[in-house]
Amino acid sequence: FPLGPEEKDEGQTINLVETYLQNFYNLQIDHQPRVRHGGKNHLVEKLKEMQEFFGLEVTGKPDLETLEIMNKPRCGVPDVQQ
Amino acid sequence: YVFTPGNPKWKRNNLTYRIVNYTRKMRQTDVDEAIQKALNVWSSVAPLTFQKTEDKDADIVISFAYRDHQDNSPFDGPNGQLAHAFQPGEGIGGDVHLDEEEAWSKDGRGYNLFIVLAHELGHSLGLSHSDDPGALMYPTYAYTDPNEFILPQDDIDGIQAIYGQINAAVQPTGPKTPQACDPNLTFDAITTLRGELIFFKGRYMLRKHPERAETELNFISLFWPKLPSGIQAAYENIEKDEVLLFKEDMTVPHGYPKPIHRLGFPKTVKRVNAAYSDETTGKTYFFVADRYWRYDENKKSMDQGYPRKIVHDFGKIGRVDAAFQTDGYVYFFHGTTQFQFDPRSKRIVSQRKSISWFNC
Repeated sequence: FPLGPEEKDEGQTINLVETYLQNFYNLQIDHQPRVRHGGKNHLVEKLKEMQEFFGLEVTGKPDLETLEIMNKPRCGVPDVQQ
Repeated sequence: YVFTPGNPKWKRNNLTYRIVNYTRKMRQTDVDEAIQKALNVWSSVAPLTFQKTEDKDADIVISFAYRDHQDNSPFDGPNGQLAHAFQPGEGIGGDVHLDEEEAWSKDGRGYNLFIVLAHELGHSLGLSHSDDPGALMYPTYAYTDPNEFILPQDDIDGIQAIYGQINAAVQPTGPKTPQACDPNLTFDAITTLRGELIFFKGRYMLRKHPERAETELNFISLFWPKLPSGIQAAYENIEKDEVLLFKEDMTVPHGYPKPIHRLGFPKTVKRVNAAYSDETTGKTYFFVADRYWRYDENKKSMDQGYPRKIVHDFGKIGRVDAAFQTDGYVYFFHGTTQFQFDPRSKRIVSQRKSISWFNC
């Protein structure tokens, strides 16, 4: 098995996930401090949407398989479009 | 397949395209060939024609670009995003942009320009990303030998849902992506590989690691770009840490193919259906139609007294599609049926579905 992401920089992983979901799953991030509304975490929702699209186990967490897909070269057109 | 939201489509079927510039990574003639081939992928299954033009407002404008190229979607350098395209429409609509910083190629090295272009043209014609891992419109890059490329059924269904079928008595069809838990799934060949099981089907391989619950589906070319699809037989020689693959009329790297007759088959034998190797005895069994041969890996020659009838020594298992040995049992696959054979008692000890290994 390849080494898990925990050996990598946590920040690098979060940056990869956020950028990927912004580029291809329409995640809106405005970096403003914001009180959480009703517990809805958009990033987790979008991550689940991406995992469902790729037929991965829908965990809402950036697990190994999810990161493998995110590191794959791909088309720049978003997977979900407005 | 998925339509682009709003179902955009071209109002004409006779479209025009223009090539703005060329990548420096390939010869211009190879780029032209890749573009032509990519356009043919779609024109051969839908009533569409593509006419090359130098006209500024061609329907589809193809260009190679760097980083920020004024379309609000900057490229990201090597790897990552390889290209993008715009849905049908005026102006930038239909245009294809390719990242000039990618290692474009006409074969399995770097990124194959034909494969990426064919995918982007799907967007230019109104398709969005498909979640079928075998589809051309699947978002991640997967190399397939352009000479073997056949547009998958999912993509044919998608483009024909937008533009209709071609005017032909027989409609084109394409490969369907195998589903591990499809009860009708049959296999071309199966082999062990360092403790894993590899099931070959068309241009796919299903990979089952004993420690992982799920089954991985990949293109054969993901691991072995030079291997053809449609592997017919395979077995692992554990002693030599080697997996041998058999296919009639193979074209593979230097030193291969080796004619199967060097193993001792008579000239009348043209292909091998299945094979497995018994690690303990050093004997390899080859199954051809209703007979089998036994090869001695140590002596490197066929044993005397073969071929023999399969039914005589293995029972009523019919023609063998695929076979492998693990945990002392031999598993024979015939269509959607799998027979578990005990070589010690020389009896079939159980019969089950072909997909029993996939935890369905």
